[in-house]
Amino acid sequence: MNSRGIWLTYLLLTVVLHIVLLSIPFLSVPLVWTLTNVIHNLAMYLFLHTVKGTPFETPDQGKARLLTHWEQMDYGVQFTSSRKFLTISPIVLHILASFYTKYDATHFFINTCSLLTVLIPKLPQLHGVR
Amino acid sequence: YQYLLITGIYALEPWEKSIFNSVLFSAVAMVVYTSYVFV
Amino acid sequence: RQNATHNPSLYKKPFVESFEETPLLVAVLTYMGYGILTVFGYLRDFLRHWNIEKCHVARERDEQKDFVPLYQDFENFYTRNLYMRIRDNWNRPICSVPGAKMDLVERVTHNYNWTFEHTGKVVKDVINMGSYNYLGFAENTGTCADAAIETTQKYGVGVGSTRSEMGNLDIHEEMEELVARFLGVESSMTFGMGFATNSMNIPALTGKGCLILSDELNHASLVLGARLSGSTIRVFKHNNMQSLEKLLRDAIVHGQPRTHRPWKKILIVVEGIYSMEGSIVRLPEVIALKKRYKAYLYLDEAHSIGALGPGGRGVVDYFGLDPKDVDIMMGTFTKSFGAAGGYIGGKKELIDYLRSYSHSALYATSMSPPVAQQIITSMKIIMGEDGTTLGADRLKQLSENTNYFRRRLREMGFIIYGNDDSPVVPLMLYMPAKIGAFGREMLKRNIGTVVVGFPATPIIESRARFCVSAAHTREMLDTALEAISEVGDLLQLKYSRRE
Repeated sequence: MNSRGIWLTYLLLTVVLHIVLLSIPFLSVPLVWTLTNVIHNLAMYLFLHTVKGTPFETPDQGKARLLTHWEQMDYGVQFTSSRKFLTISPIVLHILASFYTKYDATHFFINTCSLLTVLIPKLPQLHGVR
Repeated sequence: YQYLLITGIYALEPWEKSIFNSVLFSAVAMVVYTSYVFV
Repeated sequence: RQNATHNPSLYKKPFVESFEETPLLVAVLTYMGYGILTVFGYLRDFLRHWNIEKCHVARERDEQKDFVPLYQDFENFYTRNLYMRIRDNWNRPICSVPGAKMDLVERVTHNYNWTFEHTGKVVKDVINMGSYNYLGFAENTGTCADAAIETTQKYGVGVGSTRSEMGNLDIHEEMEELVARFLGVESSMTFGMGFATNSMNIPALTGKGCLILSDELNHASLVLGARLSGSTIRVFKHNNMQSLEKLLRDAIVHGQPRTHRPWKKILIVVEGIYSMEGSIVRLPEVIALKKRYKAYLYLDEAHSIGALGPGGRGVVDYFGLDPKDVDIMMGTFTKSFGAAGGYIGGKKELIDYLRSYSHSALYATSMSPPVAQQIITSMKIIMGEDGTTLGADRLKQLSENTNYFRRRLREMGFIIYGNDDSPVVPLMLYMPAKIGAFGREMLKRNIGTVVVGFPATPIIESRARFCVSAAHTREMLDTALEAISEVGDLLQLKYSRRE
């Protein structure tokens, strides 16, 4: 997650997701923003906090096999720039989604629950906790 | 050829390529249509 | 900037090494390509899981489901869904010596590389740009081959015992004396396998309470040896002397974790030539650091021995340094001598110690005599002790070929990594599909190349890796360069933004 261009790719993918959703004729703008937020957080939760191990063999005698991607990042060091970036991005998306849904209660509730599902696993206190 | 290489679908099987192309095509068509309507 | 030389006074000649950065757009498209292939990988796994698609991979039978899984499902995800699709580029069977030209066994697949069939035809005279054959000793004719045949008749091919028992033959001792003389050290010891030379001897040199400072791109055998030893391992950035010095200072200032006792030993482990980067270790600076901080230096010359330096004596010779400054000289006979196996050279007491404590000396059968003879003959040719200038000519030829090949590729606009004098030439491909396409297009043009992708390289640094040989004639190199340029235009690989 430190290599060159991966943050830009991540942002581009999120923007493309939003544009594609926005292009679906029968979806309203608030709904699109909530969908963007929920789909983004779902994908982040899946790839960073659910899938364990590595999709290829590593020479560490299986140490990484039981760790999620988030726990393997930067060899487990907390508060690195990648971790900060990946923690802030869903928050920014949540703020945008709240703004564009005009702080409607239902949307806000859905967006906030979705945001918590990707924020809570990122807490350093929950590193390695099952 | 460049399109196949850059998207990576060069390595996919024909039926996977068709799936990818139809998804991409419909997404692009939707974006173009909506932009047109919006503009 | 990271690759600039900070202590030019230590070098007798300019040290030119470059790693041009990946263009940002290419990096983004590379991630996107891997993302698309991963999504389709999940789709294929889904189809296999529900038996919609036939599963070719090995996996447990239904009756075995309740046992501990034999196959780590997810760890083979890339193998199953990415590597499989383009694996016709790898492990190609050859039916000749891996010399400057070789003959490939033609094979076809009817199920997208899950299985192959030989067509019975042979692709003749493929120019070999992939094998490690720096001095061109991979040949089945000539002095080396004749000597090896004679030794086979005299000793046979196998030695049924270890060096510490019946397997210690006179040819081994003759070879070790020659290797010691070649390296310019007091004594040396040879082993039947290059990988084992690292992985079995490092545990005999360090243990608990010792610290190993290892370059981040060190070979798997060094990593395994360091881990087996039980020492504490710290990794410094590739060929980055600032990073190494910082680790040395921390190690000396803070000592061991928790107890803060001083480290028993600090061993710096580096390689002469990094075979995936094409870079050459900054040995003068490493030696200066080890002297200053009283650390030991383990130098793995797997690729540089025989390929670098005016006398072919490796990276120490290349920089004109004293071999005695390197505590443990290690290397292999695979790449430049057309043989196999490895050696360790150094002080006599070190080698005597290893003879009694090294795993390989105690448990591994000794090196096969014809292989030993191949090493002796080729080494004597390199040293000029065979009465000809063949060795010197090949060294000169290799150096010329290397500089010519690198210069031409850079002029064409490719991004080439590493040092100008390194015979390992990585050409950057980046996108996953271009890995497969490059290998196939080059084989269509009768050139055999090696391509490498993630996870063996960083995800945005897939590459083709050419190994130049002294056996390549200028015509062969020009043919290869022409083909590379043609494929480079076809696949749009000329990414370099250099002037």
